[in-house]
Amino acid sequence: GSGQSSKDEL
Amino acid sequence: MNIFRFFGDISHLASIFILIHKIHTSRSCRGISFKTQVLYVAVFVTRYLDLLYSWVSLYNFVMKVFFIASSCYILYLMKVRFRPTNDPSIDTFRVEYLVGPCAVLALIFNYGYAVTEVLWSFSIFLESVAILPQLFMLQRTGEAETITTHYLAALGAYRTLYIPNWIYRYFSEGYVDPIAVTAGLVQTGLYLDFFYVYFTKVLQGQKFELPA
Repeated sequence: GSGQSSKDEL
Repeated sequence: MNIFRFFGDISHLASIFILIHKIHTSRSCRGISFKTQVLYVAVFVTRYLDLLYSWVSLYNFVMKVFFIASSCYILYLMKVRFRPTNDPSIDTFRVEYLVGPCAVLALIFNYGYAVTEVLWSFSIFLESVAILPQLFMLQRTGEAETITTHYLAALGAYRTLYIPNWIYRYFSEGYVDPIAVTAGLVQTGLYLDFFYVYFTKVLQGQKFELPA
């Protein structure tokens, strides 16, 4: 990922 | 984590408990779109594949497992336990019109051409429209049990609260996720009509009824 995606969100 | 996201997640949890409670107490899944519930299983499974290879936090882990498990449990309630109360003849939204475009969008807009990244994008797009079969069913029947409207309101509140969460994250972390934000705005927008009737009727003690 680019580090911009909100993977820590549900 | 901030207060908006936390209460958004709590609202999401609450919506699931409300739905399970409604099915159990009325011993019926009348008024609930099976198609929407299937789409939620697809959303959770494709998004939370990262359970298998990345660790965020205990909170994150428990919530993800809960969302996958509870959405599968709801399918079981609808298709097995209370099957006779599920009426597919009014659940007529064509989900291929949702899944197809979401798959195309995920191939175009993603954060990297890996299977997991495309599936993550797909799940974000699919979640934004997964409620449509349910709202379509509501539109067709023109009315809903009050408890069903509480379910929808809690679900709508969940994504609505994610918007201030993203605004907060932008200012506190300089962080914007264009895919999640765009899909989230669309998703919240789909609830606006519902919210209008919910606030003006249901919360005033009236039955949820759409004008003929």
